Amino acid sequence: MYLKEIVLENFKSFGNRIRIPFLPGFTVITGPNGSGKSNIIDAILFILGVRSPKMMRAGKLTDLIYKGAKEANYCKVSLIFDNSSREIPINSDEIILTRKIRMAPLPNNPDNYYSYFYINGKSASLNEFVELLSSANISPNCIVQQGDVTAIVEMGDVQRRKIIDEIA
Amino acid sequence: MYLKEIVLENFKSFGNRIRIPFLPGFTVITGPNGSGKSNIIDAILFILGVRSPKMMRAGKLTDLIYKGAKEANYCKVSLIFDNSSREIPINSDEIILTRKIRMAPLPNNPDNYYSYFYINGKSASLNEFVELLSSANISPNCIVQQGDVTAIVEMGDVQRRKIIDEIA
Amino acid sequence: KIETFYRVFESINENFKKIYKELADGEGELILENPENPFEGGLMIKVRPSGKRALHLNALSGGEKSLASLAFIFALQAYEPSPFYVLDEIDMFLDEKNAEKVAKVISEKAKEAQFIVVSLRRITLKHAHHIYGVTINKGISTLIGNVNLQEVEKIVDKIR
Amino acid sequence: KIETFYRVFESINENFKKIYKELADGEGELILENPENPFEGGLMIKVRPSGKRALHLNALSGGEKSLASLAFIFALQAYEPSPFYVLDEIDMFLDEKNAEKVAKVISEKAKEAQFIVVSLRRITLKHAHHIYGVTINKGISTLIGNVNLQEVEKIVDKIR
Ligand SMILES: Nc1ncnc2c1ncn2[C@@H]1O[C@H](COP(=O)(O)OP(=O)(O)OP(=O)(O)O)[C@@H](O)[C@H]1O
Ligand SMILES: Nc1ncnc2c1ncn2[C@@H]1O[C@H](COP(=O)(O)OP(=O)(O)OP(=O)(O)O)[C@@H](O)[C@H]1O
Ligand SMILES: [Mg+2]
Ligand SMILES: [Mg+2]
Repeated sequence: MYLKEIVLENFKSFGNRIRIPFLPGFTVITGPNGSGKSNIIDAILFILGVRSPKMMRAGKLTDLIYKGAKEANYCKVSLIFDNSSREIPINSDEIILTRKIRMAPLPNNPDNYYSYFYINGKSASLNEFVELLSSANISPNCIVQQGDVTAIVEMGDVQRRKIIDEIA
Repeated sequence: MYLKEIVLENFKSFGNRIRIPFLPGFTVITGPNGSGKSNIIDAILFILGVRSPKMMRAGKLTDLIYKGAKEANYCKVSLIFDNSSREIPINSDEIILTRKIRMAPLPNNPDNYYSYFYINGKSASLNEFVELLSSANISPNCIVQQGDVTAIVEMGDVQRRKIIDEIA
Repeated sequence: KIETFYRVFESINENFKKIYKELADGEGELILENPENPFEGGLMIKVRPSGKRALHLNALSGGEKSLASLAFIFALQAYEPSPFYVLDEIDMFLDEKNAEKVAKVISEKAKEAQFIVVSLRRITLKHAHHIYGVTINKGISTLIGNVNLQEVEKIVDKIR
Repeated sequence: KIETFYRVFESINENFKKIYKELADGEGELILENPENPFEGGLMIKVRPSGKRALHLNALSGGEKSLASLAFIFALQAYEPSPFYVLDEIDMFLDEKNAEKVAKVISEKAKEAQFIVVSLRRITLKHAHHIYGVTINKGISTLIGNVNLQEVEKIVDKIR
């Protein structure tokens, strides 16, 4: 199983629709400061079910929507996994996980938004998402964010032991 | 006014006595991981009156004493300033600030230690040290430690305003 | 329950010792604060970089802390593998020699799992199987796909 | 008392705008949460990197945050100068172009104050007036004094 493609639509600095295909093995993403590298990582976290916008450097979830010359009122991210090895118990060679946030301002709540999850195009809940990913052992623990590389050493001993608790 | 020299004696990984002369202008210190670069910075903080050993990556002050093949029971750091411009109100072209920590284990307190401060060789208190340094506008605010470069941006707005309060 | 914990802990500890040796050429191990009842204590990391005495974790340098952290992360991965790992600038504290060691370890592990790594370091790019460049123009990010190292060197010599 | 604060604040704000422009080629400013009574609110930093809209400070990249932080630190320094500044790996997030900008700014400011900077970056070393190398052998650190860039390139090509 591997990540075949990421599709970003109006997500943070990716103000258009962009497809990023991946191959197995070792891929490096590089580029100047502020070009969007960590934003791609945030898009992966977005699909992995991270709920707190702060983890993706956003004040609120709607801050993930591209803000710039052309305004968008929604953002959408899809992760496409190769499932030929059936690591995910769905009878499909390809698993597409899509999450969408759409602004829906209300008179009493201008920050209101709607949140959507799709598995292979069918509506799903966040829980179904997370369950599916954990059946393949995919979780935010697969991700080390910028600046966090020494977090393991800097955290308290009890917090570190709890990492082992979760695995056991 | 400028820092003319640092003298390290049994301080952290500097297990001997070493003199590091400096010139005005822009000096870069480089070297492999774990070679001792940040330890030199810790030595400067040690003289600037930092009391918490944690700021110098030590559990207790006696952890600053070199531990290795040859054991030492004290560590000593001197900062030598050129004071020709009399920025420090002492009638001397050179100001030498020395701080020493000496292990002095007691039956009821094996971690006991003695702490010494000297200004131009004469015994002084920590307060006299700090007063003298602040008359030249020298304080831990002159130092940005490893990993802290984005601290200004990451701190809370009120904490940041207090930096201005202190200056005003 | 304690038995399950110990089975997992021992295996991860073995991985940690092996991987830390490979990365830092030093001795490392995980130690339980309370071996009789692990859940009443924490998990300590003890490392001794080569040629040095073991000291408090806190006394380690930025690069040494990075290697210890990465050895732990890779040890967890070895016990409970995931299909992919995403690492953002894990080489930021590493000198050239250590950055290359980590890149080689990742390149080897990439036979078993997919690694997507953000890096500005020439030495890391040198060991990549595939390289993407990201650029931004008028506030919109775009991707330069599948660049080879020579093309990247024009960006990278401007990047880092 | 508020008057004294405002005098200091305005001066530092002017410095910040100028230095941020120089470092990031963008617009930056310091904003008081509560202008009538500064002590009842915080101090916010607003920056707009070139070509982009101003967004939350939190949305900035690692390199962009570094430049904003450094502009603030240099702005404080311009108001109340110290004779020396000690900076440990402030270039860790910066790409080559930004690391060089910062090194040039430091090299210029070093006419007024002494700068002691720890760095692993070739581009930073290139702008130094003096270079020291540190090495460690059997757990004891030693200094290689006043190396020139060619000598360091042997260490640095191993370092980074
Ligand atoms: N909703 C949004 N709309 C438009 N731009 C955004 C949005 N959210 C974030 N950005 C922009 O994305 C940029 C940060 O991108 P990112 O963190 O991915 O950079 P990076 O390539 O990782 O850089 P570095 O090497 O410095 O870490 C910021 O300049 C920010 O202004
Ligand atoms: N009291 C001590 N006695 C002996 N060695 C010590 C002592 N305290 C710290 N050290 C050693 O100093 C080393 C760290 O040095 P330092 O932090 O200065 O490295 P550095 O050159 O800044 O490296 P990096 O580039 O990774 O940041 C550690 O390996 C640690 O073991
Ligand atoms: Mg980034
Ligand atoms: Mg260091």
